[in-house]
Parts: sequence; C-alpha cells; structure tokens
Amino acid sequence: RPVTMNAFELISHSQGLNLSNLFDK
Amino acid sequence: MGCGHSSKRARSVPGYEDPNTLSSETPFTVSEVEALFELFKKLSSSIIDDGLIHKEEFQLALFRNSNRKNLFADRVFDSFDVKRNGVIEFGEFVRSLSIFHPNTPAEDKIAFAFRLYDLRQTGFIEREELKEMVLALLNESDLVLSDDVVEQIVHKTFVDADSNGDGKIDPNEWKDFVAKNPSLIKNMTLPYLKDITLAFPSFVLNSEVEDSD
Repeated sequence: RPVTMNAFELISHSQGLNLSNLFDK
Repeated sequence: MGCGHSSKRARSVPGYEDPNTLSSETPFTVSEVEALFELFKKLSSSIIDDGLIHKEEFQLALFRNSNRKNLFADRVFDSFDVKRNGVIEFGEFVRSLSIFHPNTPAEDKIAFAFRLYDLRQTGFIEREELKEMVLALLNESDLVLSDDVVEQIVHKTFVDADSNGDGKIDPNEWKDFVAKNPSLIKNMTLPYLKDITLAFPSFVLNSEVEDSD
C-alpha cells in the first residue's frame, strides 16, 4: 500500500506543540 | 491607552516589562497583556515561585507532568527563551506567544515553525532531522510504525517538499509546502489568545491600567 502520510502533518500533532494546554485551568 | 502603572507585585518579577510596551510590539491590547501576566504568574509559580518559567514548569503545564521529556516541547521552550538563560521571562513569554495570535501573519508562523523544525539550526530541515522528529512523535503516541514505513513517510515528504531535490528543505520550499498544506501550521494559532481576557478574568481585579477599547 502506498504511503500517503505527510511527515510534517504527523509531527504537527505532537502534544509538545499544542500550546493550548498552557491555558487549561 | 494605559496610564503605565505597575503593581508592586509585578515590579518584583524579574524580567517584568511594562504592558504598554509589550502591547505596542505585539497584536495584544494592554488588557490582554495584563491577562497574560495572570497566566504567566500561574505558570511561573507552579514549582518554583520566582516569577520565571522553568522548563519543568513548562512541561507540567503542557503534560501535567514536570518530568516528561519531549523534543517538541524542548524546541518550543528554547525558542521562547530568547536570552538563552534557561528560563522564560514575562517579556519573552508575551512576544513569543504573539506568534500564535490569530491576527499574526501566516508568514511569521511559517518562519517560526521552520526554526522549530530546523533542529540543528543549519538553515535547512534535513532528512535526518525529519526522521528524528517523526520518531519522537511516534515515541510520544501509541502509534507504532516499522522503520521501513517511517523511511517511506520521510522519503515521500521529501519528494513533495524538497522541490529542488538537494536533499534538504530550505525556507522557501517550506513556505511553498505549507501553502499547499495549510493544516501544517494550524498548531501555530491559538484561538484562546483572542479571548485571553475572558480566560483570565481575574486580571480585571488586579489591573491598574485602563484600556480605551
């Protein structure tokens, strides 16, 4: 099966890049 | 416009900067900078109450775990720590967060993301760096992929992004690639920043600055 996943798309889902967590109370 | 007062509590914070100055350099209003100060106080006192955000405090806020190592959180922390002294000061916090403001031009977000992904700061995103980041992402998730599949993903991404085929992604190639895949910088926008005064209404009680808007 051909790989269609984009490496940067994958990376962009890292929790370390999800700064919205900084705003959690 | 504010009248420029700062509370004693604020002045005692090392690296504290006048909200009027920070507002003039960023998309934030003075009230929003004050609300960000409330958030900053919370984050910077979670482990060591010294008015500076240490890496452990940053990790605690992101992951609810102060010891959780993460390549991307490290990169974000280091990019916020402009003075490179191991901590994030209030001014650094506000200026860095401004990248994530919904009103900040996409071009700035694209450039910021490039610097994050250029792990060794060579001015290019290299194949090894991309593979290292994919492996780091897999390591933090439940996703298990064979080395073969990881290689294919990295290879395919390079075929798509490295348009001049020199084996590395330069800032212009990155810009073009994001233009074709806008979701890549979705995480560079925090809608919360438009409503920061609503998220931290307590600033109103502490505020000594009046906004005209």
